[in-house]
Amino acid sequence: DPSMKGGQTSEGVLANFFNSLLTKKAGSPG
Amino acid sequence: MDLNKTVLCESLIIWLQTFNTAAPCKTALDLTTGVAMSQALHQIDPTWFSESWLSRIKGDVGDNWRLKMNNLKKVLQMMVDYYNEVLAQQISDFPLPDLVLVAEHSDPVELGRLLQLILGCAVKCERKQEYIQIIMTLEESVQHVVMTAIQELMSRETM
Repeated sequence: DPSMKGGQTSEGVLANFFNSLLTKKAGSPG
Repeated sequence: MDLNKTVLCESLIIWLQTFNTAAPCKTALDLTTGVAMSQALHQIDPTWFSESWLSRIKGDVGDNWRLKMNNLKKVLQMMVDYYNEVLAQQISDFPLPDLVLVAEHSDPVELGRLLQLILGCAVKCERKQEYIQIIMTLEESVQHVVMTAIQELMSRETM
């Protein structure tokens, strides 16, 4: 399945990324 | 034309539309006046991008690229100061957009760079949760471009 990345769906990759951004403290490095 | 950069610009225009700015925000040409961008920035941080600052952005620039350029300069300078002074992040490694190309030719590559900087402000400001949640409602293909744009910004910033 081309939408799979390392066992994670494309949707999952996006959700992980944006959720991690949500929990990141203001001013913390990327 | 660099297809990837065109995609970046197109996707970030879709994202910018979520601010429902009073100024038109449908096409690259709409954005070259700098007015919709300044209104979005005012929503992102009304203290920094204040009413007073907003009032210095000319609304009726028509097709005059020099007037557009003046607006865009104000937008870019205030954003760079925002990164440095409010977010405490240097973006000197990030290639700043060529505003002449934006104002005169609606260049999607350079416009994309400008929109990418606005995106960085939105996902790092005090109300970032609100903006990130809105991004998560966008079409998946747009979210992918937004994610890549944020990752690129983060990889170039220093504290």
